[in-house]
Amino acid sequence: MRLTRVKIFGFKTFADRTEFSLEGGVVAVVGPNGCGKSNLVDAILWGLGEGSIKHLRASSSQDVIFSGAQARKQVGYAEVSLCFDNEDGTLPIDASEVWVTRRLTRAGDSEYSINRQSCRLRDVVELMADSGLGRAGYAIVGQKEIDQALAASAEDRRGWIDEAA
Amino acid sequence: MRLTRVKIFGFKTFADRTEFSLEGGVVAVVGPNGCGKSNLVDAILWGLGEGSIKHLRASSSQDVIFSGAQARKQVGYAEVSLCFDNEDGTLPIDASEVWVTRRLTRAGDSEYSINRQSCRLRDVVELMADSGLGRAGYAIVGQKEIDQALAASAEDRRGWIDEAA
Amino acid sequence: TRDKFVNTFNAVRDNFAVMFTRLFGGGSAELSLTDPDNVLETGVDIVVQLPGKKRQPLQLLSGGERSLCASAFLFALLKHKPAPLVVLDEVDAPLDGRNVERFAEALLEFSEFIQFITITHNHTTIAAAPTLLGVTMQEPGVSTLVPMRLPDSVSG
Amino acid sequence: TRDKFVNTFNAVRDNFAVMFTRLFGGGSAELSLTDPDNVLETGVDIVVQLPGKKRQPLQLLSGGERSLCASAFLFALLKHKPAPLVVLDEVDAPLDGRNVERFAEALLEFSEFIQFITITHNHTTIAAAPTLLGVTMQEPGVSTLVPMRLPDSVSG
Ligand SMILES: Nc1ncnc2c1ncn2[C@@H]1O[C@H](COP(=O)(O)OP(=O)(O)OP(=O)(O)O)[C@@H](O)[C@H]1O
Ligand SMILES: Nc1ncnc2c1ncn2[C@@H]1O[C@H](COP(=O)(O)OP(=O)(O)OP(=O)(O)O)[C@@H](O)[C@H]1O
Ligand SMILES: [Mg+2]
Ligand SMILES: [Mg+2]
Repeated sequence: MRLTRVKIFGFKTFADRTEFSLEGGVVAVVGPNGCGKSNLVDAILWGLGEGSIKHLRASSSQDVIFSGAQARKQVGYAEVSLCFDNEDGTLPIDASEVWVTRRLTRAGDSEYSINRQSCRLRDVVELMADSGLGRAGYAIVGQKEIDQALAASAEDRRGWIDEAA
Repeated sequence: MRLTRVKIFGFKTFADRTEFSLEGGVVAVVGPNGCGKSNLVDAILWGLGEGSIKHLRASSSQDVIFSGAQARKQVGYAEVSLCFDNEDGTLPIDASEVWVTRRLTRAGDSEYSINRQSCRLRDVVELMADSGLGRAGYAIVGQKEIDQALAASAEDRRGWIDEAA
Repeated sequence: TRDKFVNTFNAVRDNFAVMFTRLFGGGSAELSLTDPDNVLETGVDIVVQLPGKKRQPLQLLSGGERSLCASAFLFALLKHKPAPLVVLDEVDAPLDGRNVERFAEALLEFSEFIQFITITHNHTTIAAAPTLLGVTMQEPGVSTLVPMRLPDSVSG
Repeated sequence: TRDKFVNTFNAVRDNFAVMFTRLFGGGSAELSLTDPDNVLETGVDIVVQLPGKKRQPLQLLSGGERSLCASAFLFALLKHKPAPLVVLDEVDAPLDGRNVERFAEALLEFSEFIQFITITHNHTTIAAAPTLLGVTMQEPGVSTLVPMRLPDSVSG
């Protein structure tokens, strides 16, 4: 399966509707400090069902909703939609294209959907499990993960080999 | 007081006798990965009496002695000498120039001297205390310290202000 | 599952040895079992010998060496079990000129079967990437995307 | 000692506000006491407002923003109580082009009363530094120093 399209609204600094496609290969994301590059990655992670707000650099769930800028008011919800090409059937669902959407309102209401069918967070997490994405996978690597890879105990390292089995 | 000269022998990758002077201003230390830049800094920290081998990326004290390379045999000891200009009398010693030397042999014997007078580690540490150098000071800053500065608790941060008092 | 681990370990171990030498332009490294007789519970250790140097404990490695070594391990896992998407957030920051070139080449090779998103400030990585996605704040505090180089334009 | 802390805090707080705005080219930041009525035990908090943005909790800051903010705090302490020697090990690695320029300028200004040794791979920092000390391994595994630019040569 491949992630092919990403749609973001109201997530962190992405106050406006934002879309992009991924066509394979290496995409280098560039821009000045604080412009939103890591936030873009956070959006993908959150869309995949990331449960731990610490991994999103937040202290409360609603921290991920755009809270305004000096010349822009805050918005009422954050929403991320991820589109997967499932031609090879890796995702355990009978569809060649799979849209996963996650929304969170300021009031704290969460909504999830798979191909427009409302579902629960655990359904999204289960769909993604064993795809190599989401927390079980080693899909998102920053300086912390790099440091950990070597500083980790021999047991932890064995765990990663188990996950690649 | 100012650090003016550094002499290194047998410390980590500095297998040969190495000397340099510091003339004030900004010195940029450059070179490829693994060539010895951070080791140079470790040498200064060690020369000042650094007691914690973790801060030197070592697991045993003798790890800091040059252990050899593919075409070079190991050496038997590590030695670092630091020369301070003490014209302004900041260091509590009656001398306008102060040499501090530290040596460690593979057998585990440690020697310290101040202006060629043999002394103990604690004498070096006490000499340096309150100079802004050594562990009490904030003289050596890497990515970890930067992360800590912001991640630290409000109490720790107050501690740094106390140290600057 | 015992065989599964052993097979996976052997494959990843071989991949790691190859990727390490490739990324460092020399030297050698090994994954080893801490307890070979107890395969169900054994841990996995890393031993490295950098080009021209002797074997050293991992802690003594430099920042860039650690980063490149960890990348070799990541590539070794990915070669065995590719993830469809791998996001790298400024992992090339500690690498010097030669190392970042070899790292970028490895990324390009692996990108035949893995989608990489690599956040970077590094000019070598930027020059090597076929696709660039710019993120800007025209309006302060609000991010917008600026596609800067499309996959079919082969111009630098 | 109560007055000593208050005086030190006030000075560092003022320095921090100035250095933050200088390094970020805008915005504002404050040090604040968590417990102003209990000066002997109070902690010290940081609140920042980046240029064009609203106040945000520190955790939401980007890698580069955190690094620059911590540098502002370091400079604030040093302005009050200079250390004779300050060693920086690749702290400019997460900074973009504009931020690293402002950081280098601050280093130069503070270097009138502080000796800085800054380990760096960054071309802006290297160009700005009056003195360069090269470290090489002509012989693998063995470090040697190569003075590359002396303080009195003002040529780039
Ligand atoms: N909910 C939110 N509302 C508004 N702004 C936010 C929100 N969450 C985070 N931010 C802002 O996003 C910015 C951080 O963005 P991000 O981490 O993506 O930067 P970056 O491009 O990765 O930068 P760097 O190169 O420094 O790593 C911070 O300035 C932070 O204040
Ligand atoms: N006692 C020792 N004997 C021999 N080599 C050593 C010893 N201690 C450390 N080393 C070697 O020193 C190297 C690390 O050097 P150092 O940390 O100074 O690199 P660096 O120039 O800071 O590189 P980077 O730019 O990647 O941070 C490692 O290759 C390590 O194996
Ligand atoms: Mg970032
Ligand atoms: Mg280093």
